[in-house]
Amino acid sequence: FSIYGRKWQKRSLTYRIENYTPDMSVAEVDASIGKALQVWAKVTPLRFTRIYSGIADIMISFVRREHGDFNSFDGPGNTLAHAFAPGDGLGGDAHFDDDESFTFRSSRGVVLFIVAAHEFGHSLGLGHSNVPGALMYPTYSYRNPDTFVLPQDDVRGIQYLYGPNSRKDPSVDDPKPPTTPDACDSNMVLDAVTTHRGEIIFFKDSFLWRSFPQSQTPQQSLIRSLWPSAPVDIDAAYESRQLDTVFLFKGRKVWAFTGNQPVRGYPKTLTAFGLPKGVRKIDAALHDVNSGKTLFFVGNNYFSYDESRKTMEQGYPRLVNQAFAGLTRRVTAAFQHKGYTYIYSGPYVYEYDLGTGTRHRELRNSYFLRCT
Amino acid sequence: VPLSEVSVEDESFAKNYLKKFFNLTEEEGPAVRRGISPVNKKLAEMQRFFGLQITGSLDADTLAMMKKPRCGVPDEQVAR
Repeated sequence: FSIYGRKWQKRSLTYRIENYTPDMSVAEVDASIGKALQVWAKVTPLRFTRIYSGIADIMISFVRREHGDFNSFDGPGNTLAHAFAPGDGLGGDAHFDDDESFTFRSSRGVVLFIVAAHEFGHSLGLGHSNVPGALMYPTYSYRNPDTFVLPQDDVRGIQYLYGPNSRKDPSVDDPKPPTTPDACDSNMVLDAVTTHRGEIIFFKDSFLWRSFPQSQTPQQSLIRSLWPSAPVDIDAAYESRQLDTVFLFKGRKVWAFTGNQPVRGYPKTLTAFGLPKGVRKIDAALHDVNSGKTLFFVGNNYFSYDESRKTMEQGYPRLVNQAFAGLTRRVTAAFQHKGYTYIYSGPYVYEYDLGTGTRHRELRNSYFLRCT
Repeated sequence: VPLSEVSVEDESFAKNYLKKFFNLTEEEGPAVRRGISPVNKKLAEMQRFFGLQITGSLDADTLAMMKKPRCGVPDEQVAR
């Protein structure tokens, strides 16, 4: 996190909503703004009171283009909003670009609650964070307002300025602030790994890392920065090069994306891939480029799906260790790279030659997902 | 999706972006031309902040990051 070096000297602040966006109802705007302020009130001694006339500490308005503060907005896209650091006059004020399409909770548009919570971070003295996934990261990505929990980096930032909330009811068990997964954590167990147009993508919680062939440094971002309608905490993923499509699995549902566009007709259920109705989730998926078959790992077993015929092959499920010698533990992720098959089990990666069924090496996560 | 090349419009867009969000000031005088250009320095600063590969040049990933919807911090904040 970063700070501007300015903070409010008082703990009780006022806010006023000067006008409304036509994109949402008055009640939705009121609720989004109120909830966005509570994000910060929950973890600090700060308290916010709404006023309906006069000058509030935080004046909130929806404006377009040039709006009197010499920081013009730029029409739809790019800049969504801005807010001023604590102080008199414009200090603390938050302006929202009304050329955007604000929404209450839909991923088709910009969720006002998320943008407002970010801007109020500025209103209270926080600058931008360089931690992907932090609320104060400067770029927008969709998050569900109903399940939002202020990330750890933002909690640390705001408590550095104002301290923790001493009036918190100890009987209320708040959800733990989410932390950003660390590629240098040698015990991390990845959710899924897949190739994607020459890159390797590693999934963990609501994050992914993209590893480019020409770069040694994997790039971390939120899954929803790449695919706004994608699920988080996925179970498995694979790429079909024939279809130029990446499939993401979570529970009984499957999502599909070509490039960064969702494929029409998805999400579908696991049964669309020929898996029995009794399968509630898969552990991992592996697309074999040579045979065109996709293997779905479920517990100690695996199924084989024929991509060209779009049917499940006869004689499955089979035991995993029949095809992968010595593999007795649950498969957590799998992918192919340069002709070899890599099976993840916990923090370990096993290198196989699928043609001969032989195991070559035992590796660690960091072999592909480098700690930099 | 990788971009094949960076257009003149993209370069101008990137310069404006760096002026707005990374305090890029116009380069002037021979001293600047002898060293790394301020644009390249600011590009490296931006790439470091966003965890991108630090090349100091305007590549497809950097441009894609610049074009993402974002918060526009007011200039007054920097002055303060």
